[in-house]
Amino acid sequence: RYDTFMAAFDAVKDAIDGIFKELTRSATHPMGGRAFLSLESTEEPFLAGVKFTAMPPTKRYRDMEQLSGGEKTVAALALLFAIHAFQPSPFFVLDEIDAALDATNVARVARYIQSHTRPAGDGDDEGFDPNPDAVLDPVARRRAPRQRFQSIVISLKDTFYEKADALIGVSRDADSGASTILTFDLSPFAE
Amino acid sequence: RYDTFMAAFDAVKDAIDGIFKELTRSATHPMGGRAFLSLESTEEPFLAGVKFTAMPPTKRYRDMEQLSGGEKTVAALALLFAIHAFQPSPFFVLDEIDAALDATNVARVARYIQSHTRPAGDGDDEGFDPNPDAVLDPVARRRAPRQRFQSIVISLKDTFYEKADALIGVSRDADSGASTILTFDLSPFAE
Amino acid sequence: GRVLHLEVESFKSYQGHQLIGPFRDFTAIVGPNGSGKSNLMDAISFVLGVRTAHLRGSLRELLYSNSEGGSADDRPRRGQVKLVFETGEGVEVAFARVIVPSSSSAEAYISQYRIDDREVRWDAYNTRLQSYGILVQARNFLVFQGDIESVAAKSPKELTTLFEQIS
Amino acid sequence: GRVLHLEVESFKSYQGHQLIGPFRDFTAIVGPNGSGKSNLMDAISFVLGVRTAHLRGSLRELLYSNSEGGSADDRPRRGQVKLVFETGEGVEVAFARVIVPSSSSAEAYISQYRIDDREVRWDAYNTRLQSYGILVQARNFLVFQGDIESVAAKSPKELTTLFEQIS
Ligand SMILES: Nc1ncnc2c1ncn2[C@@H]1O[C@H](COP(=O)(O)OP(=O)(O)OP(=O)(O)O)[C@@H](O)[C@H]1O
Ligand SMILES: Nc1ncnc2c1ncn2[C@@H]1O[C@H](COP(=O)(O)OP(=O)(O)OP(=O)(O)O)[C@@H](O)[C@H]1O
Ligand SMILES: [Mg+2]
Ligand SMILES: [Mg+2]
Repeated sequence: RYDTFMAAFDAVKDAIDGIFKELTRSATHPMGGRAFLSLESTEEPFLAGVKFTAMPPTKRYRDMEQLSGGEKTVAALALLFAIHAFQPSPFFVLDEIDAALDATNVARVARYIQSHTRPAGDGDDEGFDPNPDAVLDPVARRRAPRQRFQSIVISLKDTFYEKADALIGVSRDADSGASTILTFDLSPFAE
Repeated sequence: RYDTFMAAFDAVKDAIDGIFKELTRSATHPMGGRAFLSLESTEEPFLAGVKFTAMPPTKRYRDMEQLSGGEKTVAALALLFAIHAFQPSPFFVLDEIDAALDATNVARVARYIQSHTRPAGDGDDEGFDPNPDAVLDPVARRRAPRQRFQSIVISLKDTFYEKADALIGVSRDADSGASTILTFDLSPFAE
Repeated sequence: GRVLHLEVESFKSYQGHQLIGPFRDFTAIVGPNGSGKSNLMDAISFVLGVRTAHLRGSLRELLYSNSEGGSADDRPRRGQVKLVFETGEGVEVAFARVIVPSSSSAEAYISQYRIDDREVRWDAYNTRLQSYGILVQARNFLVFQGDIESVAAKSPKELTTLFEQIS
Repeated sequence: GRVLHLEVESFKSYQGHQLIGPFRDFTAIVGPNGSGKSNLMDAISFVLGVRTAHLRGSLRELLYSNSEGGSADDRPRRGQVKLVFETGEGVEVAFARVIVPSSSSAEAYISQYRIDDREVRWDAYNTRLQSYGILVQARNFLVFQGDIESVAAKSPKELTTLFEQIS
């Protein structure tokens, strides 16, 4: 039990900081923020708590409770993607995760998702990396192949959904209240 | 105790449907939706529950739980504004109430707030009503003077905050993490 | 692997039989409030075997019912969601979960599970999903509306539970 | 009545003394994530006398502390929020709530209340606010971030409590 728990914990612990940095770096803060996981008890970790700390750039250590809505969302996404590094499900379904995000953070999250969405079995993950930022970190790139997952997102923000490969439009019939679907392929318009 | 409770309950009960209609009517549904409050027990109402039901246009009766995120937000705002009709506080402070709202609902909520924001003591509320929809409902207008309240809203959506009279911009100093303020008067640009 | 498309029938706000898809690498579901976007997420969660306690309604409430009819007889007595999945090897697998009236009681409903149109028991269904990396009990790849911030707000004990689930 | 402006000093992310305003009939507070918008809402709630249990931090945590210093000594030992309110009759009233070190303990803090710069007890402060229609116990006019949807999700019993509070 200790072994399976620590295998999961260590994998996520190693992945979280890199992912959080990818989600928080900017021109003013090229290093991004800092995030880490720590164990309250090291002998029987599954009986105690796991502490998750995320510090946005230039913010000093504060309880997660003190973070703003948008900051909590970014930290939560970093944790989910770090868990995915250990347990790679083939796809994510994300319902309005951008609700609390400002325009800049929407762009960062959209870019992160874009750079990770390729079908599984796409050959050598390391050969083609659309995220130019990863070039800054050649050691990390060699150590762990870049995760891939299909993304299905629900969003009200055009700055987010315009980055998708396809749109599924849902509308409600005015009389019956039934939902109808219209699909729209965005790939001809991709840059 | 029965009297004070029923005074509050009846006042809010009378206000809720009109307000919900104002927040949900559209070109396709000029009558808007339906909302009402009911008592689970009529002899000792304060010992039982108050049931709140809100039905968006063309939606059949369903538990509030079944409503979508945006539909719940609109219903909740209608209830808050109806409570205000009974207990008129001079101002509201609303932090990102538009998070779950689509563009159309943001516009309706913004217009509702705009049509209600005038300083208290502005003379006869009935003489000047900037909401042309109220003309459709002369009986209601004479029975209850239009509520007035000052609004302080926090929003990430420009379609919402562009309707304000003034903006207070907050930004964070990149080194110290301290917040700084910039104010911007929008009234020269109002239509 | 990846999701190719969904077929929903009489599920939540989806009347009759509708094809949803194709899903690409990065697909966005868009539309006005109340149009049925989260209902699609419910459909995906439902067909993957998530228990109704975690969905927004009982099996009975998940069946489509229209705005006009007032009585329970207007509601179709059967509905389903089918998810067509392409494995890493390029094989197409159809997972379907059907809502049918329970034989024991007129007003109760139960779920049936099918893989490629052959009825299977829930554990076989779940095991097959697990073999493709779809671990429904942990649900880490499903983020319901309004839930993302609470992931960051979890107490240390709740995070331990999360790690126990994924290990 | 209406709010004219706020003065915040060493409160949450606000270093030193800052003037926030003037507030118009419809004022919007805008800016990036983490910039300090909700902290302004906390300031308004704080100065109106909302108990710290309903704010995002203890009195100690509400005092400004910067990103550089690591020790508790870098934190100012005093902070305040002042709200200048114009009554229906056009009279300006200044409500201020000050965080000061408690005399009994070095690490504890308490609140002091002032109306027009004269110190008053909390009930006098609260009564004066009530006379202007500001009913802080019910808090119906304050909607914190993420709270609006839960108003609609309240159970019938919770709604009854709400009606009891406002009556
Ligand atoms: N069994 C059902 N039959 C018919 N309609 C249903 C059923 N269950 C739910 N609905 C309707 O579906 C609507 C909710 O849809 P959904 O939650 O998918 O909206 P949404 O597009 O996610 O909206 P939002 O952007 O506000 O989150 C509700 O209006 C509800 O009345
Ligand atoms: N006592 C304090 N001293 C200094 N900074 C603080 C203090 N308390 C909170 N903060 C900082 O204030 C920030 C939160 O600000 P706030 O919640 O107002 O953001 P916001 O503008 O509402 O963002 P969002 O749009 O994401 O909701 C956090 O980054 C936190 O570190
Ligand atoms: Mg939704
Ligand atoms: Mg905020």
